Amino acid sequence: NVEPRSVPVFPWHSLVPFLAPTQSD
Amino acid sequence: PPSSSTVVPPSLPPYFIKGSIIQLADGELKRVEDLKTEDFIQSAEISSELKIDSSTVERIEGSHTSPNFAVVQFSVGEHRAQVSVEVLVEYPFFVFGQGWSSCCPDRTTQLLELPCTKLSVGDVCISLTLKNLR
Repeated sequence: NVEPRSVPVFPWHSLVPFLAPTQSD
Repeated sequence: PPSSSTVVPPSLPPYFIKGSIIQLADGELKRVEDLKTEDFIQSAEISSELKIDSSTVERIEGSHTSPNFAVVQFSVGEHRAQVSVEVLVEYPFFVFGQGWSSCCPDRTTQLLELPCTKLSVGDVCISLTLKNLR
């Protein structure tokens, strides 16, 4: 008997590069 | 003058592998290869902290540190801030209205099985910033 393995679920924002440039103001 | 920074992401994350399950902000689950531009836009609209910024590819060049890496220079947001990112050549970015694209789509498809097109200068990629900086 094989136990079902939980499938990892990733949040949508982890796929998007977080580019936070320094604000000049 | 525009600021510039270099970010080196870790090795290729597991969520880019074809078939990976991605949860949108409204709870909906989608496979990574099925994501559309609207999914990111709608998720960012729901998010209280994050907003979508457009990052235009201004330059792509090989990295000095390793042939496996590329340096992608973006012009980010309305302030057109210059940001350089050093990534593995197979690292995928999501291009508005187009989908996943990388510097070396053949390697992306080979390693991740993720359908991918060639990232080019002028492409507008989806990126994130904080909604409220203060």
